Amino acid sequence: MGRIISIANQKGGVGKTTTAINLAASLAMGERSVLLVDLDPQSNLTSGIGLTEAVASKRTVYEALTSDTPLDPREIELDTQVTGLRLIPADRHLTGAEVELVGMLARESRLRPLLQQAKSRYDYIFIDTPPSLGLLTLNALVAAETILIPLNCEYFALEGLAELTSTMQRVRATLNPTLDLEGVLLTMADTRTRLGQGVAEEVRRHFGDKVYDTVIPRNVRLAEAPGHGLPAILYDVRSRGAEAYLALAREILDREAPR
Amino acid sequence: MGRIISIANQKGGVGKTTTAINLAASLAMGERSVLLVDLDPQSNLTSGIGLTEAVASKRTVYEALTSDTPLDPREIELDTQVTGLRLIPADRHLTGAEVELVGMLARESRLRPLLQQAKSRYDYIFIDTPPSLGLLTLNALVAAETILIPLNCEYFALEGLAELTSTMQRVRATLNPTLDLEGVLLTMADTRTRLGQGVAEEVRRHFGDKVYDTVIPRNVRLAEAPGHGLPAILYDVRSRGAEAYLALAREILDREAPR
Ligand SMILES: Nc1ncnc2c1ncn2[C@@H]1O[C@H](COP(=O)(O)OP(=O)(O)OP(=O)(O)O)[C@@H](O)[C@H]1O
Ligand SMILES: Nc1ncnc2c1ncn2[C@@H]1O[C@H](COP(=O)(O)OP(=O)(O)OP(=O)(O)O)[C@@H](O)[C@H]1O
Ligand SMILES: [Mg+2]
Ligand SMILES: [Mg+2]
Repeated sequence: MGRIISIANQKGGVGKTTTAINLAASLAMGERSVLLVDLDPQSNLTSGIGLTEAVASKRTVYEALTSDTPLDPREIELDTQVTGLRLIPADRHLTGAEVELVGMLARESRLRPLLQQAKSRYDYIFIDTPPSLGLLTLNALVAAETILIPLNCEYFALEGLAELTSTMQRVRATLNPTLDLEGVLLTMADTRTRLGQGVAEEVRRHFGDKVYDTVIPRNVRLAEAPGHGLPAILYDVRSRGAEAYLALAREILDREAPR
Repeated sequence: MGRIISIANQKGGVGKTTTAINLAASLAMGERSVLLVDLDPQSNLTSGIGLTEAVASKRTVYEALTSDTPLDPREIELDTQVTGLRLIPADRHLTGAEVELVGMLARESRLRPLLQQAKSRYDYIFIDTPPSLGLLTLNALVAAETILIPLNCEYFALEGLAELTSTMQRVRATLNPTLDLEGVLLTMADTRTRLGQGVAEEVRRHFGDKVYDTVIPRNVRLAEAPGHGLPAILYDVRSRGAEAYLALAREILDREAPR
């Protein structure tokens, strides 16, 4: 069914990459075919899923963004350790893309054609984005059908939401009229603090049932797993972190409209 | 003595802004005169110190970066609630700067002249940077004498260090020959986890006594304070978070060479 979902939040360190890895892996374990796209020059997704060594030069998303001849996504997709899960990787050359894209035609729409080609072969395509609202993230918003917003329950992340939703509206108005909100995911939750609870209530008041019932707790296994190049479900499937992302995957599958 | 220090780490959410606010406030409480510069379009520093409302249009760091006529920093400095602490603020217009700077002359050196003018009036100038190695951060690296690297003790942050130090070396080789490392600060430390301890040991092995003895613990007061527009020392001076940044300020003052 080829749902293209950007995982976005310009605030740093709110769990975008951790969500990309673990939600994608959980859906793949649920027998869906899933493609991950790393759009961050820091390539945490590529490294957290154990594929830094596997990346060949000229075989990353950078080529797809900057080349004028269309690229077949199969030329740059990599298999992961999870059956049914593939990755279009990034490496540090993507840093140059933010500057190079400035001078290009249709500079916010360079990723979309690549993923339109891949769409038919996957149930879900997730795009991991950098902590900014620059040209790379704009490409992810133009390429996507919906955006999933991970949000750690603290003040700066809450403050950034207004800017993110206003950018979504501008993209919808000018470049991608069908862009919608997939959902808001509360991450790194520490239920013992009033700050976390206060921010969570504020977010639910504002976004209603777009906020997932599943809340990802703070769990050190989620921070350890990428050091081993594994999603949490392969690293420690019984951890609260792994279980939370499996529950999120179930919640997303349950929300799918009957087709 | 006008020491210009960039607080930098391209990894998101490692405590750059929290360190900028609380270290600057602690040094000001120690009777030093301190200037904070917000170089992040997300303007968390400006908001976390309670000055979002006080920012007038055309009175931010954006004007200093993009104008061709030199600006006097006193035209854009704001007083804060801490005696001896001022701020050059940012607002969302700074998002445009990353694109506009691409086409400008000396595009990495637009901030430096402004701070050279301010230097004589302050003991310390701290620049808070966005989570990227783009043109805004490059301006901070060219304007600074040293960089202070906050580092949360987790895998992705550790992985990013190599890219950051290599960028420092390139800036030193091409644009700012005296750029040096001020220190590495371990942040959001959770001493109960082996991951944190393992990463901390790795960092100390690599950076030796550039790593501060002071380690900032994870403490919810540090996350609550910005929601009240206050540094932690005004919000809850007895909290472990406030005390840690006061200890860091003392450590930095002790390290100063006799003058
Ligand atoms: N639920 C969690 N519990 C514990 N640690 C977590 C959790 N989620 C993420 N982390 C860790 O917190 C840090 C930030 O998460 P992550 O890198 O996924 O955020 P991000 O939004 O992708 O950051 P960036 O903006 O830099 O891309 C990482 O070290 C990650 O391993
Ligand atoms: N020691 C700490 N204990 C608890 N929370 C902290 C601590 N330091 C920072 N925080 C909180 O963690 C989040 C990330 O910190 P902060 O925004 O300072 O990082 P940053 O590196 O400036 O992020 P960005 O890359 O987005 O600019 C914020 O919500 C902040 O309030
Ligand atoms: Mg990330
Ligand atoms: Mg910040």
